[in-house]
Amino acid sequence: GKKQYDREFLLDFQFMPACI
Amino acid sequence: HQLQNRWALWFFKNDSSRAWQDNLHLVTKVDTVEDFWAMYSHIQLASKLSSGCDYALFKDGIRPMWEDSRNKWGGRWLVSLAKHQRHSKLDRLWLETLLCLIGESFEDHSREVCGAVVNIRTKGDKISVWTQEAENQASVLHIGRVYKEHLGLSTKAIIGYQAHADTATKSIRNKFVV
Repeated sequence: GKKQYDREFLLDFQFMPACI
Repeated sequence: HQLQNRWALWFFKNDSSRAWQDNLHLVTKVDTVEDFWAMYSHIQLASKLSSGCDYALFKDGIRPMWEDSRNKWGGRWLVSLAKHQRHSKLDRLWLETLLCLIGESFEDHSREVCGAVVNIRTKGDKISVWTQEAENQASVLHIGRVYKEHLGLSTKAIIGYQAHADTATKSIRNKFVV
């Protein structure tokens, strides 16, 4: 399916540490 | 979290001794939510750039210029900011614009979107969303209405859509407004 993301979902990732 | 599209970030720094295209630099490409934020957190905020600079985020394969075949027949929804809004509004509006792009906020009409540009200018900064077909009224209007809502602009505020072909010949006029 089409990958649509709303702003709240996207903002949740803003300060998440990158996975290593 | 894979994005629907891969996006390329471009940076333009005005140097009048060089040709326009030589001042345009590809910074990086992202195709996941995580990579988008890694990119965003590593670059200067738009409000910190010097006058004459631009950022552009475009779908991979589309260059941020009118001449590109995917832009040639298109146009842009243009948000013009007053000088004093650089510090109060610019960064928030540009981020909302980026989130609309990578999140594919315009439903099926998102395929019409080519990218977005922020121009940092002494006279007043500008943010625009570029679409590929200025004559595609249904898509252009849908994108404009959704975009305006996402920016949180008041219903009294008017934003205009201009065809690149008109802008290029300096016969600037709003083809649509929302």
